[in-house]
Amino acid sequence: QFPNECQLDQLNALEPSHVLKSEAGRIEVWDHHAPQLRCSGVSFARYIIESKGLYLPSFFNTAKLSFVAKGRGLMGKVIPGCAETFQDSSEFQPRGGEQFEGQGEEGQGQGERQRFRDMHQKVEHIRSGDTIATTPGVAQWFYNDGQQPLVIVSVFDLASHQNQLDRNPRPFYLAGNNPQGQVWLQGREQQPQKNIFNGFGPEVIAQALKIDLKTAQQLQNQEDNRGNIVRVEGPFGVIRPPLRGQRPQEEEKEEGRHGRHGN
Amino acid sequence: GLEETICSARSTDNLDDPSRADVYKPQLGYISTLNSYDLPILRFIRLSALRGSIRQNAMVLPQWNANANAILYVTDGEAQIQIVNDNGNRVFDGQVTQGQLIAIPQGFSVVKRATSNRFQWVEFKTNANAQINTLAGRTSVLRGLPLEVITNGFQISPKEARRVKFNTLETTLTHSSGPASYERPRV
Repeated sequence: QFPNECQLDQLNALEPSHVLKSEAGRIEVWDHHAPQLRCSGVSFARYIIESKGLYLPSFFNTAKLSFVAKGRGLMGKVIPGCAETFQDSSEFQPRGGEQFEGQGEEGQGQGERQRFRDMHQKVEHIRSGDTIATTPGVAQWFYNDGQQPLVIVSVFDLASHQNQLDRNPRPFYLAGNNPQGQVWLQGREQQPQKNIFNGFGPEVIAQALKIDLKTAQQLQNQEDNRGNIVRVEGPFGVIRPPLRGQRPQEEEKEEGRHGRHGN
Repeated sequence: GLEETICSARSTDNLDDPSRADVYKPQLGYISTLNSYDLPILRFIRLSALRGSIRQNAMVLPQWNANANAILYVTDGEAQIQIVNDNGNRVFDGQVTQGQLIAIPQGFSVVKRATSNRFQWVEFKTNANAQINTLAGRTSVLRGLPLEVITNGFQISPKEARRVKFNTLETTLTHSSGPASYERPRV
């Protein structure tokens, strides 16, 4: 796309050129038009997520390799077609009953039904030093459950055949927004970037998700100006396995209830 | 060895046979895909195809192509299509009819609803194993997200988040109560 893009006579150390501020953090983007990045066919970004900050799910047009430079947190990817293997099903209803609002669900056993509080795809603990590979089109979110900022740096492989758009990093937001717009793009009139639901008619969303029109409009986040990293008030209760050395919460609860017993 | 390998390589498959459909709902229609698992030569040319046939008021749930662009060509009937770009803007909202073509770039979300008795189309995808991700349904991205992410992301109650996440049990095709108003594309 760029003739002679690797005729480099001088290299420079690069600093971020754009900062996107959100309620609970910021995203710093390097100018991928800089000659050495253009030659390499990549772009680069740094995500700084404050304590209790949630980077809302988004996906990219490129493959991405990320490195956790500082802090710790949780990460979830949603891979198309994969099962919700993380399930919270501590309650049992011997006489049956609805598991979810108006819908039946799996988990029906012999004469008894499980009631899922939630079920979702894999959630992983991440900490400083972790390297995370993400394929194009796969939605990803991060949550900072530590006390210090969670810093993640990512390289986006723009020149790979897996990117079938132009040589620009293009985030697609499933939730949240970017009021500043995609400031790193050249030749495009900048306008606030909204989530995908915002683009569909609310009645289409209502029909597809079988929800009421009001909820469909809420999914469009039109009055939301928190950006793409939002602050979570209260506990962040996703299902996740304990870290090595930690015991599962349920096990601790059980022990507290019944005391320790030998076999 | 060319005779046994390249020369004899299978290069043809038929996508019009409903009996080999990958997605089939008698009241709504069917969708068949052809990728390099079915036809290995597609691995070399890095292309794949999809054939769809849906009845009036059937909806193909909103989805995006994770790793491919798609070229949609209408072979029969009419449908209303909405397409949303990376900026969250609707870049297409209109009726497509037999003989028309529309390109759907990688990552752009699309929803299709048949507005004639039968809507049939073929999609060419620029990846030998094109993958889709859906926005609604049992295998959708919303279903894979924790409720906490949905409640915090959309500022909705846990009860609403449950409905958003679990109400649609279909994966690809569903009933649509009727065509939406044809608004001007919000570019």
